[in-house]
Amino acid sequence: MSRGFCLAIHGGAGTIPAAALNTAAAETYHVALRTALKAGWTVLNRGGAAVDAVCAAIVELENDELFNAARGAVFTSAGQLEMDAAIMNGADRAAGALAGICGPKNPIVAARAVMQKSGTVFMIGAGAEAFLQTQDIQFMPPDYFTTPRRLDALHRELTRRVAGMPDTRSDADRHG
Amino acid sequence: TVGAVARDAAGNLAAGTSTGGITAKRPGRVGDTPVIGAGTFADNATCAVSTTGTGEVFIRFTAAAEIAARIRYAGQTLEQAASDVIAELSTHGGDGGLIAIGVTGAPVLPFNSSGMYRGFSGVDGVLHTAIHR
Repeated sequence: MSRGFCLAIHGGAGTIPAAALNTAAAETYHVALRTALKAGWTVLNRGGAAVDAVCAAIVELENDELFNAARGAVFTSAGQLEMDAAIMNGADRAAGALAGICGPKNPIVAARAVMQKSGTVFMIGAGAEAFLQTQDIQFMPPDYFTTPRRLDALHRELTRRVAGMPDTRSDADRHG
Repeated sequence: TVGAVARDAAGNLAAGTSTGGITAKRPGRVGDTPVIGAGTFADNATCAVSTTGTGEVFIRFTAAAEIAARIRYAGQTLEQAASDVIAELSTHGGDGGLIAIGVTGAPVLPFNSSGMYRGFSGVDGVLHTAIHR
């Protein structure tokens, strides 16, 4: 069995029903997925580490507002952005995780800083953000992460709740 | 939610996951993504896993670590363990999917929802992507 390098990525499960995803829209997702795969593959092909390839691939997906992470993240019921991320290195079981943060352009890079620099494994909220401010991490204003599509999904859901209507959201809206 | 798993030329495994959560979620609610062993896990001896879906169920059933445990203690293949866990999670309301890579062989990308944005690539450099089944 092959022991060569390889990687896999995902952009979320549930997705838009096949009938609602026209060819052009589907192609934008394929292009975005290939961009992320290429970024990770390039690291591996030059002999780079698996943890570097994982970071490179996820950064591409975080930067693309098609996906529910970083730019294009969904909103809480209070209209806030709370992002979570984690990374783990199988070589030594080193791990870094973050929850309930907003600010780092790439939460996966922030999770890696927790893994490598914080002396802990899991950090949340304001304390995590304060630690990350001391690291070489790029921060962005909330507007950067805000997209009309996610705001629309939030408003639809809040309207539905006020009206007491049943939750008939698609997986796409529920999980973004 | 987005994720990646990789095995490098030296055989090291790694996993990562990143998410905005669920639309209109209760402030402070955290899903499986940052919970090591639930949404994200890597161990060179068994596998690297990144999951996406109903976080509460993936946490309660420690989905990622469960796959590693079945490989380690039950001698299952990555594919068997990953597809069994995803199938069992759906019986507990756990909709979603995962990507996983083992010590050898190709990645596996099982899901029990209507689809999953996914892709994989290897030494040949061919970029395989898919959305629905």
